Amino acid sequence: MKLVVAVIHDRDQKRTSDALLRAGFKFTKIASTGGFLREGNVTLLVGAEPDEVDPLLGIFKECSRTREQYVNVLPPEATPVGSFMANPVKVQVGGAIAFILDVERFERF
Amino acid sequence: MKLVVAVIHDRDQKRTSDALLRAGFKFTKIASTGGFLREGNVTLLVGAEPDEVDPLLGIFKECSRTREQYVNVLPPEATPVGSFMANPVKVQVGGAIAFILDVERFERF
Amino acid sequence: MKLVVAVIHDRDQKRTSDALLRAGFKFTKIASTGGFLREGNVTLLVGAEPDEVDPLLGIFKECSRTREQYVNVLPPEATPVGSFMANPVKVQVGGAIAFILDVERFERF
Ligand SMILES: Nc1ncnc2c1ncn2[C@@H]1O[C@@H]2COP(=O)(O)O[C@H]3[C@@H](O)[C@H](n4cnc5c(N)ncnc54)O[C@@H]3COP(=O)(O)O[C@H]2[C@H]1O
Ligand SMILES: Nc1ncnc2c1ncn2[C@@H]1O[C@@H]2COP(=O)(O)O[C@H]3[C@@H](O)[C@H](n4cnc5c(N)ncnc54)O[C@@H]3COP(=O)(O)O[C@H]2[C@H]1O
Ligand SMILES: Nc1ncnc2c1ncn2[C@@H]1O[C@@H]2COP(=O)(O)O[C@H]3[C@@H](O)[C@H](n4cnc5c(N)ncnc54)O[C@@H]3COP(=O)(O)O[C@H]2[C@H]1O
Repeated sequence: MKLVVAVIHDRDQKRTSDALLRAGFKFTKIASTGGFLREGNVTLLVGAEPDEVDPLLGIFKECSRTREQYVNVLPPEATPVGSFMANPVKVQVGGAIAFILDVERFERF
Repeated sequence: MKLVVAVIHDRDQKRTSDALLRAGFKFTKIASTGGFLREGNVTLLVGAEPDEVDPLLGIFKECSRTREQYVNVLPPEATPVGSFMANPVKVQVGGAIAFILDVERFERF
Repeated sequence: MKLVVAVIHDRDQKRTSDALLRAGFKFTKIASTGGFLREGNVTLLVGAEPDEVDPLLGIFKECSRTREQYVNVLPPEATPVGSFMANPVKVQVGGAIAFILDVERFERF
């Protein structure tokens, strides 16, 4: 048994949880905070057999990786209502890390 | 030193904490959420010497294991007040897991 | 890569976080509760390279160790306003623990 401790972005939490459930993973969610940005994120504890670790990391890569998204950054006071914002802004979102720890013993009660 | 990471059911939290304190264990409690039922549960971190791990697991078995309880499931609108509910329903409650990790080094400040 | 799981006192959280950021450590903060005093404290997860562990523990020793402070314990109803409290009381504050775990594999997405 391995214990995977992963930190994922708040916005990716629902997508990642749903993908973990569909794949039959059991896991526990803990609310946490990033040290640098001080934004809310989620720490996941996932106990998995050694041959399940790669598929598990595949879900994090698919659902939580750092990626670029186009967003319309429209500060409310900056633009008269109805005018068109021609160039949306590209920002980086998401991002996740995972520590894989060896479990000496696992018990279920 | 070993680090035991245990997830116990919310309803078993008080009983388990009291038993850990009586037995002289030091521990830290973290509020968490189950991945499947999305109900609140508790993640415990317990640093313990190798010969204390079995007594510790014994407390989880005693206080947090899955067991059957009879409960009167009386949806408020379903029964006229005062009528008798002959057959209480048997449900499973509790349940806990524990990961035992090896600690390379432990420091107290 | 090592994973350091540290529990520090609430009152030392800001000082310790600032020192970790200044030293370039990446970390995640989790609100937690002490098993014995049932007071709020903070559990930090810090992934660090082996040669960074000693400087990291140095920050906990510097910012979070148990120390004695003089406090004026003035229960509001006990003293007429303006009278002088001759002997402030010495109490112990702070205190921290750290578990250093070996990380089999670390991934960033
Ligand atoms: N000193 C610094 N200088 C410049 N940029 C910095 C930085 N520290 C962090 N960043 C950047 O800010 C993002 C958010 O970091 P935060 O600490 O809020 O949130 C982090 C933190 O909660 C956790 N994390 C990352 N590395 C960690 C580590 N070694 N140990 C424990 N937690 C870590 O994962 C979250 C996402 O990390 P990710 O690397 O994807 O994304 C990081 C990284 O791109
Ligand atoms: N995919 C699935 N299909 C059918 N039934 C499922 C299921 N996933 C979970 N269950 C059942 O639901 C109970 C609650 O799961 P939950 O994920 O909410 O709450 C879990 C979760 O927070 C944690 N947990 C269990 N296994 C874990 C693992 N491998 N890794 C991390 N956390 C785990 O311990 C709590 C209690 O687990 P326990 O096994 O006693 O009890 C589980 C199990 O009996
Ligand atoms: N059974 C007992 N009898 C007498 N005094 C007791 C005691 N248990 C704890 N104490 C004292 O009370 C302080 C606060 O403990 P608490 O459990 O609330 O808060 C603890 C707990 O959250 C965590 N902790 C300490 N040892 C731990 C361990 N082995 N495993 C997990 N968490 C631990 O670190 C916090 C600070 O611990 P620290 O040792 O600096 O400081 C401890 C210790 O000085």
